[in-house]
Amino acid sequence: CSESALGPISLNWFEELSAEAPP
Amino acid sequence: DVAEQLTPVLPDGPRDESLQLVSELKDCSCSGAVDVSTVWWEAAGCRELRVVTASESALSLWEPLAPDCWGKVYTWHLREIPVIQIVPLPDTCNLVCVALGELEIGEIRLLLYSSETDSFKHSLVKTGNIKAVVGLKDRRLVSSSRTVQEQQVEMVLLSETGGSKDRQTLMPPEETVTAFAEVEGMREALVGTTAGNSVVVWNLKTGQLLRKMHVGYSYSASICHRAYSDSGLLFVVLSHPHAKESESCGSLAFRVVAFNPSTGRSAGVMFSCLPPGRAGRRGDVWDTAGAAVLTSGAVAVWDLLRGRCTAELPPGPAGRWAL
Repeated sequence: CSESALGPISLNWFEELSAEAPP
Repeated sequence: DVAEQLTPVLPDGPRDESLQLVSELKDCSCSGAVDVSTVWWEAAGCRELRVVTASESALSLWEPLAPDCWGKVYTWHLREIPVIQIVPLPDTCNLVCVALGELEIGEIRLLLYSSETDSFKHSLVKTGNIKAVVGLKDRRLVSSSRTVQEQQVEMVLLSETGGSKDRQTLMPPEETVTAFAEVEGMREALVGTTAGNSVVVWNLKTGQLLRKMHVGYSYSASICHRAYSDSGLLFVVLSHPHAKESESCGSLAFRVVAFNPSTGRSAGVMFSCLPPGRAGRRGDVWDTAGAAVLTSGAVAVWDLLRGRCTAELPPGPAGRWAL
């Protein structure tokens, strides 16, 4: 699967989503 | 021994293999088998893999006595509510987790040996209308349960003595959670599938619901089995027990889907189908291998990375296989 189909990929997605999600 | 035999073929990748009967456990005293599992058990300083068998009213622990020979160590009798399934607790020693109920899981119990009292015992961990349960590494148990008003998703930290040391509530999605899967390589991440055909991701440390990602409309009622985090993507192994046979693929058994948690987008990576003309029932996944019992009573095994059925074990003279 290409990166373009999935959008920009972040290696730190877990930390980033944890910082954004409601507590 | 089996690992050593397989090593020479690994540089070329797995080849078609046949399944070989290694040993049999014969239990004349119990009624029909409900489930079977393995558990690490430590006794007299020796840690070994033992087998657990479940019937509707009892669980038995078996130890290897000699090649091809197993002896029953102990039987826990659970006569009030029928046993539905054994819940594997990865990397956990001397603890067996079992789900009991009528049609749905009504309670979860731990079975163990207490060195303090030198006796085998069982203890209650959770009751309720439990929809899904999974055992995680480090003696953690996650379950979803439902009342008329709300859904509760909870992680229980189990103690070595069969009690619950700590409980963490996880934020529930709106839809009922149908299955959970541990994320290999990320201790604090957990994925689940929902009745609305979405994959959800939690942070187990904080209980946050991080992301809900729709699987797509092509395949309904997805069940997650395993998840792997790699290179910023989340690879989830799904099965679709109610998938209809299609012209392009036949009957779908498993799919590996890559999710980008940052964007919520997904793409299919690989799919595995049942052998032609077969219909499937429940499946399970271990590392890169999938296995399922077919309605014919046979067991089929797939290499999920290649999307290939590598072996099929026909039903034996004694009847169908269970997995």
